[in-house]
Amino acid sequence: MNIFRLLGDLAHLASIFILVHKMHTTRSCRGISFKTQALYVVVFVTRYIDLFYSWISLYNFVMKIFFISSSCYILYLMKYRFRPTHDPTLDTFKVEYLAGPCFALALIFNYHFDFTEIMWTFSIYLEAVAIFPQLFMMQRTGEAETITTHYLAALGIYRALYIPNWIYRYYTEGTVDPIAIVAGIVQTGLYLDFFYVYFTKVLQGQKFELPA
Amino acid sequence: GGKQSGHDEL
Repeated sequence: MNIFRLLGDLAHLASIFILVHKMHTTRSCRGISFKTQALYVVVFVTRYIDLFYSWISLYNFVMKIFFISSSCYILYLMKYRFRPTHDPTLDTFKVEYLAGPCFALALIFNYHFDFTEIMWTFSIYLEAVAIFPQLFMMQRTGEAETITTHYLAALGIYRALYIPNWIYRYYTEGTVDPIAIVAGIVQTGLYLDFFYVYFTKVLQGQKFELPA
Repeated sequence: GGKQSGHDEL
């Protein structure tokens, strides 16, 4: 554990609390992609299969349980409690275009060809692109509520902070995880456009609006 | 890195 990793994980936790807070206070899931949230459930469930056979630390265990349960809770909120506030006609990105190639890539580029390892690899690739339906939706509507942009910023910062964590681990432990690193860099790269608007507009008190 | 069940990150 190092400071980058810890701050990254805290940003990830913060993003989830911001999202749940947004839904409860506005009693709405408007502007949130159900597809992206569903992909996160798939990401966590396929990545954390090792909960059943591997003990890393109490921190690791508690965080995994939290990510699985909170992502399921978010789907429940969207699917049942605030269902009328979700507009499926805006959430039209085809998730099979993401899941299919990620699964194929996991079959080809992995560390070991066995079930749990391929599921782990699949989850890493899928997480990298899971934000696409959300970004696509914002592109279509051309705007986002400020609280939604705080959620996305925290989510992007989480993976961005993993990059200095990997550099730090390379120098202190000599460990390199090329699959996580390449996917993590791609994942962070997808946020660059968003970050630009977030830091130059939203944090200056303006509304998040994309040029028409 | 790359060892099986050596995934200690979230």
